[in-house]
Amino acid sequence: MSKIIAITNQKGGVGKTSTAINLSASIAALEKKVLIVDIDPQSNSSSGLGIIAEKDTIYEAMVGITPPENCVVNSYLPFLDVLPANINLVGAEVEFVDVQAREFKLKNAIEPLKDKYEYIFVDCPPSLGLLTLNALTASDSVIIPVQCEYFALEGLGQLLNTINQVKKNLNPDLMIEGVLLTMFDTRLRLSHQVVEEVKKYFGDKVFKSIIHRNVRISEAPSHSKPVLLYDALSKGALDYMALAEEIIKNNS
Amino acid sequence: MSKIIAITNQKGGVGKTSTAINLSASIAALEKKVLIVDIDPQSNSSSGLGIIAEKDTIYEAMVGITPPENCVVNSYLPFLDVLPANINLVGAEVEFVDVQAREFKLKNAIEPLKDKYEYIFVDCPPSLGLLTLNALTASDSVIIPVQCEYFALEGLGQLLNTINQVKKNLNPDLMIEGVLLTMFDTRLRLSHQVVEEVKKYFGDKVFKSIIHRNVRISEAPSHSKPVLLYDALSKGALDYMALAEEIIKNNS
Ligand SMILES: Nc1ncnc2c1ncn2[C@@H]1O[C@H](COP(=O)(O)OP(=O)(O)OP(=O)(O)O)[C@@H](O)[C@H]1O
Ligand SMILES: Nc1ncnc2c1ncn2[C@@H]1O[C@H](COP(=O)(O)OP(=O)(O)OP(=O)(O)O)[C@@H](O)[C@H]1O
Ligand SMILES: [Mg+2]
Ligand SMILES: [Mg+2]
Repeated sequence: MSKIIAITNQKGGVGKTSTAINLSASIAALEKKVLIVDIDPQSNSSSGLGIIAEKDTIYEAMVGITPPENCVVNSYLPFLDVLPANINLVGAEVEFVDVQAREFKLKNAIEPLKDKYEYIFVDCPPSLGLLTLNALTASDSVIIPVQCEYFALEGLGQLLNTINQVKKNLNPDLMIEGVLLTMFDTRLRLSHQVVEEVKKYFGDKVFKSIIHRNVRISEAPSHSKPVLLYDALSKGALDYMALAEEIIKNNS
Repeated sequence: MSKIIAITNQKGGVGKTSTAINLSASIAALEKKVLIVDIDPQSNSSSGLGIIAEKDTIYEAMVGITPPENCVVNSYLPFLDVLPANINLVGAEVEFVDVQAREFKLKNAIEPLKDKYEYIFVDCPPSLGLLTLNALTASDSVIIPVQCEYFALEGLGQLLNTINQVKKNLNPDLMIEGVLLTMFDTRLRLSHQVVEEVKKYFGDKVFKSIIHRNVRISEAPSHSKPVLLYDALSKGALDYMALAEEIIKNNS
């Protein structure tokens, strides 16, 4: 049986994709089978692992053109697969508006894959539109990456509202897996202030593991690798491995 | 007569809002009248200048509930006004889908304001949906902020496609004002690599002014100030002033 976790925050550039790739790779390194589902039309999770999908993407799986298992691609990491996205997904939000059960398209697409993986992570676009609603409806829980910056605090209220709406109307079991502080820079006063605010606001929902700002994390995608394979001893790799262990511990 | 410039890139967190606020403030400091139009439901341009609008926002102006001039708010900076956004805007993308001339809503809302400002900057959300299409349709030109990071290079092709589509079908006069390199860190090899790539791809469309990574830029919004008023001698303030001068020179 698998745990499906959406990684979402409508604020842009907070580390959703970096978390999807590096958390998944760390859990796969601990020999648990993991699937990344990319539902961002930017498809950074796919390309960040060197996967460029021409056809048979999450779009075709959600629309019903291709069975989901035919869209799954192996990464070069054992235990880690990807259900990629590409630019076709851009039209989905408008296309699905008048379709029945439009919020359940992703849940139905993932259903046949659930038994093959212990963890399924869904990388979301920077918005609270229909694609993100699909991810929240399909998931057991949500990881909320929060960049240690001022603007990152602003949208959290709206994100919590949306999660509560989905819990009330579409997915009653939806929980918060945790709030993840990202791009923490120990030298900056602002970073420490944001951490304090987030801990005040979310209490024990904040992961103990904090992801520090680390250039190896932002270099790794240009080599189509998770940071664990790009520089295993870097702060970035160690931070994401600590997060993986914390999540596995919380779920056992 | 005013020049209307959209600030857009669907990649999240690349510095769209920071550019909208700080470029506008720098031009206003040079005593030219400037308006910021915030069409991002996150409304970071509005709140980053301490403006929280309950009603009479860009949403009411686009829908026709309130005349646009009644939605404009003075910032505490002479020569700088804001047409704010708030969360009501989230519904606009779906609401406008079936409406006639849906891409021209913003253009029509800004029309009566054009004669009062020399520059109007439109801060866009991290997507290429209907709100951004409205901005591209209403604008004379586009500033494309590009963060000096690997993922920032990926979406540029799609953004250019969208700009060309709008130019062909909705706004034949749309031009690229320039590509702006943001969060450049002189110590990082990755930063230099991205700058090289962007210059190869865009040639002389790249602004000579580069915005360096500077913590004062990310601290300023928590004080509801542009960086020019928060720390006038910081690298961030000097970089944005240099950009303001470059844009004014290009347009005279
Ligand atoms: N801990 C970190 N240290 C340094 N750089 C980081 C870190 N996490 C992410 N980055 C870099 O910051 C940028 C934004 O991160 P990322 O793309 O993962 O965010 P996102 O939330 O997925 O963005 P979007 O909203 O566009 O989907 C990327 O260039 C990434 O490489
Ligand atoms: N040159 C810079 N140096 C340091 N920090 C910066 C710089 N420019 C922007 N930032 C910070 O980086 C974060 C992202 O910038 P900003 O919010 O302006 O991007 P955006 O493109 O508007 O994001 P979104 O896609 O969510 O609208 C913010 O916290 C901002 O304060
Ligand atoms: Mg992403
Ligand atoms: Mg913004």
